[in-house]
Amino acid sequence: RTLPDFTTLDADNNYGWRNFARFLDAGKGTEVNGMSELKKYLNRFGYLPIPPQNNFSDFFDDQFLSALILYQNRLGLSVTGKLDSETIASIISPRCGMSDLIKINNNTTTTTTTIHSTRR
Amino acid sequence: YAFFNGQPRWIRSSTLTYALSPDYTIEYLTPSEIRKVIRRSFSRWSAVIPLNFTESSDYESSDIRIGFFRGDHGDGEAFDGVLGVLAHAFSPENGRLHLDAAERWAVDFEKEKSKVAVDLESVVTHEIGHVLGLAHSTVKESVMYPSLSPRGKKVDLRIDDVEGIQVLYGTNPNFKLKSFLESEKSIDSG
Repeated sequence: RTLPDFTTLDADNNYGWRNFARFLDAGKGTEVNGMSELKKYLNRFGYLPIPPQNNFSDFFDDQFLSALILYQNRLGLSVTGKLDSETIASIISPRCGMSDLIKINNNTTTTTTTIHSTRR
Repeated sequence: YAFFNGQPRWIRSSTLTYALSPDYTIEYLTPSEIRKVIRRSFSRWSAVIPLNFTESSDYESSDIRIGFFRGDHGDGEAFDGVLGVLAHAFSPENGRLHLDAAERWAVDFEKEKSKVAVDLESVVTHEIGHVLGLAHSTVKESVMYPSLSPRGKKVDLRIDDVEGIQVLYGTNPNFKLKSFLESEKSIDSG
């Protein structure tokens, strides 16, 4: 699988999101070291609420799967529920810091509730 | 297209002022290069809605305040260094538009060769959409789609952006949908 070449940055660039590339093809039920960081990413952009115990595990669980499907759906990606190369490429792409979706319970994110689509 | 909760928009005036922060800026682009890009970005939105934007030198009292900030800059949404989050802005009538000073911003990819260079005009045009009341779009071609690849450029508003912003502000009387759609078609074929 090919991912965008800017993941091969030189050492002094601290581009944290490029580490998400190592989750490529991780599937539901697996536990991958560092996946909690990816969960924080999905929380930041409105896809995954903070769990009751207030911290994220490294486990690819049902909540993470739902958030992943929501992310794929919202950003026009193939809805596979998998960390496929298209989804990973989107996740590690630089982006705007505003949230994409629903109100989440840390009360610091802008909410988006009305989505309109146009049929031609 | 999508809106923020309650569809907030600017109602105070049909002309909004904007200014660049004199203190929070970057050194490797000249102020005039930055101002030219920002002026062009605002003009793309004012071409489709009956709203004008006037540049001001008085940052504090401007409606829209633009600056380059690094790391934790006091609004609860810290920037994260190279790539990652590039910028953010706030919904109406807040007016703040923040760009991550850690990025390698470019106004001309012929001159700027960095692999992680980010097009300033594309990001400013996107963030102005937020300042005016648009949230992120699901349409990949739209300016309001949340991500932008390094050395990528996305400055032309698409019909999704135009339809959304015109729901909030109405249509600029000089805007011609037919010619807009023709220009969009030529962008697509390009």
